Amino acid sequence: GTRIIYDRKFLLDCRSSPLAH
Amino acid sequence: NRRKTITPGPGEHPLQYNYTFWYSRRTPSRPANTQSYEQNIRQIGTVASVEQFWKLYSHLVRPGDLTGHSDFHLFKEGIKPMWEDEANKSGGKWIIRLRKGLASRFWENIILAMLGEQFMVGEEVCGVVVSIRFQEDILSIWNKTASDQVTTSRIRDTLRRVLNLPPNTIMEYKTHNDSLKDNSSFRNTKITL
Repeated sequence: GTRIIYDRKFLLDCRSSPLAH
Repeated sequence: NRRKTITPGPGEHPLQYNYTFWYSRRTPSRPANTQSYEQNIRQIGTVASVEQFWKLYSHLVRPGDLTGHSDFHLFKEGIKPMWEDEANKSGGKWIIRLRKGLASRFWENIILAMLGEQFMVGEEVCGVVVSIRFQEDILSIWNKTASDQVTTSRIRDTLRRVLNLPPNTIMEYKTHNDSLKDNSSFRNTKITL
């Protein structure tokens, strides 16, 4: 199956999303 | 199982696996046997998406600000951070000893590598631990099969890359079976360069 892969930069960018607060 | 299933919310980025945060703190008066370990470990919460991770993580104390003998654990949902768990009993861990002051940054980086599936070892990774101790702090990553050298080498090499470790960093591997035998997580480890 496919794996959900995220790099560090993407994960850090998600931190500023309103959903992450 | 009366706990509700954790799923990504609308618009959130799902993780490959759900992960559960745990916290443990050793009370100095008690011996470190299995029973007291299980009594001292607490579940903090489970996350299913990148956004849920940040929400929970941002509320946690940074490990570098903890005092005393304490540990944060982030494990795949359903795996207890204990040697005896079915997923861990044939496994082991890589250990990186950190001088004081580095734990928070390295903890975040190892978590991001695990959540982002950077290790490329299939189902092998079980979880990561940061252990705050008096003289030094210790980062570990647990995998399922200690005897699988392809997997353990790949985890070691990925760690070097994602943590940007200097080439001379000492990394030690210890099987959970050995930890059970000497009742210690970090003693008598084999030194690997």
